[in-house]
Amino acid sequence: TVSVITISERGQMAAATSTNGAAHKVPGRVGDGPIVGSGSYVDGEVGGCGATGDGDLMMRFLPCYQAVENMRRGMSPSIAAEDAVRRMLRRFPLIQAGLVVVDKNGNFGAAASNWVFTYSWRSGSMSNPEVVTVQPI
Amino acid sequence: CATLPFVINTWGGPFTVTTDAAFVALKSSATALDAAEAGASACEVSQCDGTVGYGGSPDERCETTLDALIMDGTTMNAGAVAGLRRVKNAIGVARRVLEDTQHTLLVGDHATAFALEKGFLEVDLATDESRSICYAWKENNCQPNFRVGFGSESCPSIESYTPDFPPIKHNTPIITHSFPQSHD
Repeated sequence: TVSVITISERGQMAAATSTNGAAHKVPGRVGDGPIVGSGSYVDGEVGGCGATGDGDLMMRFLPCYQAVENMRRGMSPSIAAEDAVRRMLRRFPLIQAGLVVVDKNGNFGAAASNWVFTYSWRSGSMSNPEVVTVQPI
Repeated sequence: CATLPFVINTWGGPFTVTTDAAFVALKSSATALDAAEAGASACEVSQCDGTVGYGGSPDERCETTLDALIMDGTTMNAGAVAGLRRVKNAIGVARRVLEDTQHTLLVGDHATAFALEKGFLEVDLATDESRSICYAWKENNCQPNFRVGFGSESCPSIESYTPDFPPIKHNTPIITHSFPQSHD
């Protein structure tokens, strides 16, 4: 799954997710990718979030909506992401999840559970993306 | 903290095609929405690590279906497709749902019908690689699977999906992936 968040030069924000889901799924199964608030979520007044992981479980928690609302209430992107992942971990200790979170000013962070997660970012005058590794909580 | 424009996306490695495509779009004054679509689309075309786009994650009947979502942070408008069949550019169809309807999510064959109405091409999303992954899975008694209490005796009864139109021979190079554990 790819989830991406963009901020334009004028500060507009958008988010997108695309996936072909889980292998060997029961035909008709849909994961969390296309679910607003789970695959990704963005509110230009606050920030955005993109996710990947065990979609069957994640869509029950809407982690990206949670992360954005966490930022609305003052958390930093990293703390907001970690809180959203911890909420899922508490009920499903083996859940594999990865979240990237950015606020409207370009401050960003990430959190993951039960796998080593990576994310890519690029901004301003960077000529190449930077890939960051995130250790699981 | 980063200066604008700004892009962040899940995963590194092959997924940096998304970062670059979205960033290049932003640098050429595309809107955030166009850039997000461009980024996701780049991953659909290149398949990234096999979990995005055609030819990946075959279901029990060896069919690949696609899910996509796009959201505008300024208007909070969103468009999504789930279980999209036989159309490659899932994020493009999701964008059309956002722009051309008041809905948020279209699913399955009806999402495909909407896509065809919008001029998207109908193709077989399975590839030789995804089919061989699926057949190998069946050879392995359909393990692992998402069923509860699924006895291996039920495995052979899962017949394969055959597209109801002649598969188009892909001339794109077959990218061999080692698929990670099954997730979204």
